[in-house]
Amino acid sequence: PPPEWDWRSKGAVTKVKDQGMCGSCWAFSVTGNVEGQWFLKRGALLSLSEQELLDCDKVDKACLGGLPSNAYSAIKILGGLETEDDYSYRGHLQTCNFSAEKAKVYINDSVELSKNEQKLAAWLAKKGPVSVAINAFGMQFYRHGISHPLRPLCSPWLIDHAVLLVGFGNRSAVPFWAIKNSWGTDWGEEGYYYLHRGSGACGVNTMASSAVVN
Amino acid sequence: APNKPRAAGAQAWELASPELLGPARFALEIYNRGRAAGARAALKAVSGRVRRAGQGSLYSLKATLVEPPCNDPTVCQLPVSKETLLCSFEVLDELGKHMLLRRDCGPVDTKITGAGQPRGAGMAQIRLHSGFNLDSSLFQPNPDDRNDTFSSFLPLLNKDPLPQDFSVKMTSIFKDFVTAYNRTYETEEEARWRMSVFASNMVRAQKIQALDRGTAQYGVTKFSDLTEEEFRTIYLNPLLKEEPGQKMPLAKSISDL
Repeated sequence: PPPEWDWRSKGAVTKVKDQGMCGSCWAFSVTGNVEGQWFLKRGALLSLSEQELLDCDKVDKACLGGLPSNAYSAIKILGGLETEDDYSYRGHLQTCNFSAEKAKVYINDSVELSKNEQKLAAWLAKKGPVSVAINAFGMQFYRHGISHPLRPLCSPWLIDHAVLLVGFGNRSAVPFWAIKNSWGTDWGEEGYYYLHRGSGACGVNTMASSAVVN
Repeated sequence: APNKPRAAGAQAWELASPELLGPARFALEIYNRGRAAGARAALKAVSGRVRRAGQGSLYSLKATLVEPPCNDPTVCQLPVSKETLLCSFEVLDELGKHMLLRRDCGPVDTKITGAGQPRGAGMAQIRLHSGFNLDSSLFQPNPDDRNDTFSSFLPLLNKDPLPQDFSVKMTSIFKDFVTAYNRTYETEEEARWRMSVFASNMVRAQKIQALDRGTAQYGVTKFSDLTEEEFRTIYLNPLLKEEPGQKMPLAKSISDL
């Protein structure tokens, strides 16, 4: 991979969103990934609807949680994603109100990515932002800087949060992943979280995935 | 702590040292925030002490500020001549990041009791215009605190077994949190409960900080009045570790492509 990469400076990342008091991080992680894939394949950056996934992805559990792999599958079955404007976020489960005519974006498939962080960085730099799941240890009080908790405290076996890798690099020789979170811009570094790269910190490499747009 | 032996009965204040000027200037900057250039108070003298904990330092400062004369009727109803203020500031410095935890200012009668003390003694008993002595003002909630939304909470603190300065300091930080994140609590009980959650979360954040091997800073965030359980339940997604999810094909690595 190149020494550093940041999809935010290349226009592939929408603004930081806020899931509110709802465990819908999985939906934000997936829409962030699909927004990036669509941008890279079609050149248009569209802010996509998480509420559609909350309401219409019957495999996942809306505010009680979900899995990116199920969400990709739901998007394929539904026939695509509407935009945030057309199907805006409410932060709680509603009746499914999806309309295929309004869908602006579709996906063809989804893939699991390598657990090797070097390969993951190379893939990200070439193919776009990546949906990942991590152990959110310490994030309740995270303010800024590169987080690198002790492994036993941030076990890769206790994954409980889904986010989006948008880039990577080094800050004073400390390697990091730049992570887009969905807790609003008044958390972390304007909504972003920086996690140590190369040590499997907090399980960041265990559930990396992406949609495929042909 | 003052490096001169404490004089019996008097609060020995260390004379201003270069180390105090940094936090003092920070406090003055906050004090002057929003003021036009000609209307800013100037720092005349500062003394105080510093306490170190973990990677931070807590400065308790006594600063004498001089307010410029005011003749602009849009700013002050009546012309005011130059005024001297005595302020007590608490500045938390964590790895070069300053935080103003407390600010108490009041006009001062500049008679310094024990006048004639040699300047070098660094000892002074300065009485605030409002008559109570400096030390108690450092730990009394700022009088105008009582007028703000938080007043229902302050009396509760006296019932706590917490030591006085801890609870007052924590009140100040919690008050800033409530203001910064626009928190409102239904009842005094709720406010009391949230304050205790906040205080224990401050301790948790410090432990996480101490155990982090990166460059991250942990501290007060918008989630600081939530218990760990509440935070997990509301914002996190335990399904991720519980369910395998749909099988997806493994992407070709870039080199393969």
